[in-house]
Amino acid sequence: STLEESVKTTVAENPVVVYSKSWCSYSSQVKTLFGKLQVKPLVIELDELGSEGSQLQNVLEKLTGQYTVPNVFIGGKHIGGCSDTLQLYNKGELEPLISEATGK
Amino acid sequence: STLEESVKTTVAENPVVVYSKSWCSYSSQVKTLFGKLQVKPLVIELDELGSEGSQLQNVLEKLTGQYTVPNVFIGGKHIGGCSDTLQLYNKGELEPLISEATGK
Ligand SMILES: N[C@@H](CCC(=O)N[C@@H](CS)C(=O)NCC(=O)O)C(=O)O
Ligand SMILES: N[C@@H](CCC(=O)N[C@@H](CS)C(=O)NCC(=O)O)C(=O)O
Ligand code: FES
Repeated sequence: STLEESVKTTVAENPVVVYSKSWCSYSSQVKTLFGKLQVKPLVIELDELGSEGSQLQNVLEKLTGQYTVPNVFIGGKHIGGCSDTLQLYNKGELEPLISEATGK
Repeated sequence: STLEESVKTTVAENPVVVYSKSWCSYSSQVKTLFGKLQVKPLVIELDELGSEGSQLQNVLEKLTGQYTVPNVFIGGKHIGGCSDTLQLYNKGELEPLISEATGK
């Protein structure tokens, strides 16, 4: 579908992408972590997009198997949610992924 | 208002009360913690109450100054949110509060 295509394009063209909900603390934790790492992700707040937001959430589930937010992509690769991202960070594996994706 | 009165009654008559949202991970963390402490809180899922849910959320803000969920009460006393509750637990102060409220 065109919405599927637009998600694939978004994650291909932006090194770090977070599908988020603006009032969700798990989403905030991920955004805060990226801020701390001096990364500026493309953040898409699904709750601010009306019905397109829930459509996107369904498309993301179709593409990644993950319905929940936050939904994180780095270098076009699906990373997972808040716990997955924090886990990678704690293992020292997140920053290399980011550098590779941002070319820094 | 009658909704304010019903909240006051609820927290007075139930030793542990959690105002929650069913799909919220911060709310789940609090419910999981109480489960681990073998406490059965009264859980009110605001997202499952339609428009009364958002009215309750506004009443809670009026009564406690806190708009966010989870919103936790022990022994009728406003405890706070997820971080507040975890903090008390980590300081060893949560369980005494619970015992006092449940009389165990
Ligand atoms: N373990 C997951 C939990 C994700 C989760 O349960 N997210 C909730 C919000 S905190 C969710 O998306 N609920 C359904 C919804 O909001 O539509 C993570 O670390 O990201
Ligand atoms: N520090 C607070 C954060 C609470 C918070 O931001 N809660 C969010 C959900 S995770 C909220 O209530 N947002 C507004 C809403 O859902 O109506 C806590 O530990 O409980
Ligand atoms: S909505 Fe509360 S942590 Fe995501």
